[in-house]
Amino acid sequence: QAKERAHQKRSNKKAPPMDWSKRSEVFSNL
Amino acid sequence: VNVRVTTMDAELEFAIQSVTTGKQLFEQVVKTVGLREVWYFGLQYVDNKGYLTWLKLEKKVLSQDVRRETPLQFMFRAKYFPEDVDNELIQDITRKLFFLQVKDEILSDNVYCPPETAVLLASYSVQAKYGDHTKEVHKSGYLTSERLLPQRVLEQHKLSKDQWEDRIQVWHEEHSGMLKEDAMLEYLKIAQDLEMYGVNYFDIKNKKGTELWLGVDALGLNIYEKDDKLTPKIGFPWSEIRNISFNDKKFVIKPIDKKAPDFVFYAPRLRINKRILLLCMGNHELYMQRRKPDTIEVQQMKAQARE
Repeated sequence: QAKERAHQKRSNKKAPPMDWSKRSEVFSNL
Repeated sequence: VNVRVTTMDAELEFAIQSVTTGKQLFEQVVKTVGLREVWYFGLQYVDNKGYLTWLKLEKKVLSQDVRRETPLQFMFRAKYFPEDVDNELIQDITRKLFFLQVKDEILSDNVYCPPETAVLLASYSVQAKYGDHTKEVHKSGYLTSERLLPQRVLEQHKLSKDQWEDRIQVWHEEHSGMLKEDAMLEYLKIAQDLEMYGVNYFDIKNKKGTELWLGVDALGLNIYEKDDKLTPKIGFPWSEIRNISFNDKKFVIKPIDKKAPDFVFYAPRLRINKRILLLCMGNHELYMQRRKPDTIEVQQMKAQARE
């Protein structure tokens, strides 16, 4: 169970999916 | 000129000449330790300004700005990380070097690790060092002098050494029957899921001057807010990137999709920009190579490992 909880963190390493235009928009608003 | 190279578990000394290249020194090191998966590794040194720098393999060692001391000091370290340790790492020596380096990064709080995972990792590192737990050999207090948990975890949870040992021992006992080499691999399989594992962070800014982090890793580029290195806000897989370049402090990422707009960010430290680019190139190259069939050399290594 502890291993499984640790493994679930892997999905945190990925940013939300978005296209290139959205990436620039989000970036300029940070 | 005398040179000392420290790996994660060894200290090697060589004598080099004025014509010795970084590649020649690197080859002596990997030959000595028996490492064949050389593409992950490099030699680091402290330059005359005090900055940690990767040795250029194509240039002569002594023409690079290594801090003058006797002997000259280098560290043999992993520069690139596999996407999945279980599928990619072939030799025991490779797994061991990664295990020792990653463990050190976690224990030094360079890679954030929550308490439960820290105890789990500690139990595997104990199995990797001691093998199976036996009551007669591993008496109470057997972990007292071991460096097992990140400093942050020790400070945030005020348990005594005995209490930490009790928790780690429970899982150490559960690993009974696991080979030391397998315990190192299990450690890495857990550690590689940590958010900061394998990420190189750099200071960047957007157009309005907001300070952010750029993360460069095996899968691509990510952008993080300054107060949170764990949660990427924007991500660019290597498969979507056609080209990266910089001019002065301005970086441009060109997408493979030619209809998509270029992405621009600003890296304020010129000295660092070459390093960012080299890391991007190296990670991208490994990403692409992984998706091609194994070379003959890799096939041979895998066959030998199976034997």
